[in-house]
Amino acid sequence: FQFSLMVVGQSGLGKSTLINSLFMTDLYEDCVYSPSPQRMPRTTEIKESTVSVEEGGVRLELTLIDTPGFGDIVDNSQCWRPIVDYIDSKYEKYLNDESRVNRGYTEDYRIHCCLYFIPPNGHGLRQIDIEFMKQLHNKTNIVPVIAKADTFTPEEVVRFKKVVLQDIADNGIKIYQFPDAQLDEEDDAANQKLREAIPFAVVGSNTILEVNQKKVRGRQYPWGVAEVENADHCDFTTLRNMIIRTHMQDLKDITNNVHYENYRCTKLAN
Amino acid sequence: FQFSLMVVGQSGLGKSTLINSLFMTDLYEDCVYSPSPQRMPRTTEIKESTVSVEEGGVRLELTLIDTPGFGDIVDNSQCWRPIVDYIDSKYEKYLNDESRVNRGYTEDYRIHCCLYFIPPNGHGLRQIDIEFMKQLHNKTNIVPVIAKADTFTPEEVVRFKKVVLQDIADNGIKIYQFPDAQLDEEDDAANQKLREAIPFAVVGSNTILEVNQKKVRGRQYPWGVAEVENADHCDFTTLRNMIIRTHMQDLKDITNNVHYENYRCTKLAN
Ligand SMILES: Nc1nc2c(ncn2[C@@H]2O[C@H](COP(=O)(O)OP(=O)(O)O)[C@@H](O)[C@H]2O)c(=O)[nH]1
Ligand SMILES: Nc1nc2c(ncn2[C@@H]2O[C@H](COP(=O)(O)OP(=O)(O)O)[C@@H](O)[C@H]2O)c(=O)[nH]1
Repeated sequence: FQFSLMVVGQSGLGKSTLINSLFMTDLYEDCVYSPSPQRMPRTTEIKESTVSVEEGGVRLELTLIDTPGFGDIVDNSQCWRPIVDYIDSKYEKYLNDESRVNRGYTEDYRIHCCLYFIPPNGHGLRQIDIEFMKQLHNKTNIVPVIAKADTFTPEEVVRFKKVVLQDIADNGIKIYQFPDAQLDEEDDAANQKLREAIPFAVVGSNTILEVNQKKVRGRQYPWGVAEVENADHCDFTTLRNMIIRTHMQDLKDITNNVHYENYRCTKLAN
Repeated sequence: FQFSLMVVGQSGLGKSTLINSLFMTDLYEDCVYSPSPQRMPRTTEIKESTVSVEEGGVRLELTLIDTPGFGDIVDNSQCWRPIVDYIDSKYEKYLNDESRVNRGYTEDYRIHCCLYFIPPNGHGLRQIDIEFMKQLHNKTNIVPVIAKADTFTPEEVVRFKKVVLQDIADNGIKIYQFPDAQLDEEDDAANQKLREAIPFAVVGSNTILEVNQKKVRGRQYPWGVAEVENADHCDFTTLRNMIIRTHMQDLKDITNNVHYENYRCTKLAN
């Protein structure tokens, strides 16, 4: 089972930590790939790395695409360009593979999901966030997440989510909707509740701490421990379940049936 | 007693909250000045507002200069330009005032201190931070602060301060040094300790909470309260003391004797 996940956002928003937390890997710790951000980037780079993980008894070949340099320089005009080109190049390759005589099994290396990290600034989306999402919402499934959500108090999270969703609506941005087609009907209330958490406010950590004699992943502050897997602290577990357990197939289907079709039609029309 | 403090940093770094916390004013709450950031700025704006505060029995006429739009657009090239021009315009005006026949009392509206907010990204200074400080370190006293320091665990704060100071040194940036000329000699050890806290890691809040039956300013998280005036939680009190109590006069002196002199000599040489 192949799945390609792209991660986009400014340096320092906790992207590598979150990826490691999501897949319980220390992906970025081993020599496969070290994302130590190029301190003075010139442009957005694309860095692929593949890791084999087991999720719910299924072997998953996960390709992670990191985008160091995005939003990190003084002039960020067009910083999404390399990302758009990269996604298109996957569609182009797939289109060529599909049209070969001996079709057989086609590897699916297209980008199935793009996690977009929004900095917890408290006011709303910035120009760069809006620009990026408008450039990509018709190319791939965008799942916006609020980075370092432990920067916000619970009231601030609620307020920020509202203003972000408003900005998304005002700008006609289409984000991935997490349809509940695959979930049991009896879960409908639960599904609705999950969807209401969008955009997910995430906290990531690779540190295991002991809280009330229980081992938890968290961040140790002098005033307490922000627990990654505590639903009262952040939406990490919700995000994890929705991307890895319940909606991975749908993310692939939408990529194939909507975004790739879009590319294909535009390409053939020209 | 007049003092002009400029505040620079991207939208959402807690600048207005910190200013309100520093001067115990709800400066931004009354109609004198509302800093609701222009959501889609085109350039850096300069916004002045004056407030009268009493500090240690002294009446202080404080001019606050906010710089909305700085670092907030997609292309931030030259976003420091309006700030540099503004500071120079104050020196220019002072130069003209000084050269008038009937000198008398000259108001001192020059910028005495510039608080530069560094986002807590964890990796170090960004290009825009370095660029800004290089453009301004010979024009005014730069006091860098780490914004929203409650985003960091104590270990992360220590590490981040180190890398920021290294970046500052590597780029030949001159920040204000908080000399201990005015502090008692017996305080030397204390002064040294204070200086070692630079860049100050700040947390601001306008919310009063009750912790252990004591009223404190802080941020209420599900996992605890980050207290603004608790030295184990952040350097807010240190910053406050150094700018308002012990070093306000020195900031004015350095502005007059070093930065203004610099401007004057350059101006007269041309
Ligand atoms: N407050 C907070 N800090 C985090 C979180 N995740 C990571 N960090 C810290 O943020 C810094 C940058 O994290 P990193 O994963 O390298 O960010 P990246 O540059 O986006 O990949 C490190 O000091 C992390 O410990 C989080 O959820 N909350
Ligand atoms: N975590 C954290 N959040 C803060 C802090 N100070 C302010 N905030 C929050 O950050 C958001 C933006 O604050 P604001 O003062 O308006 O930032 P400004 O745009 O830089 O003036 C608000 O939701 C504040 O409550 C702080 O020290 N730590």
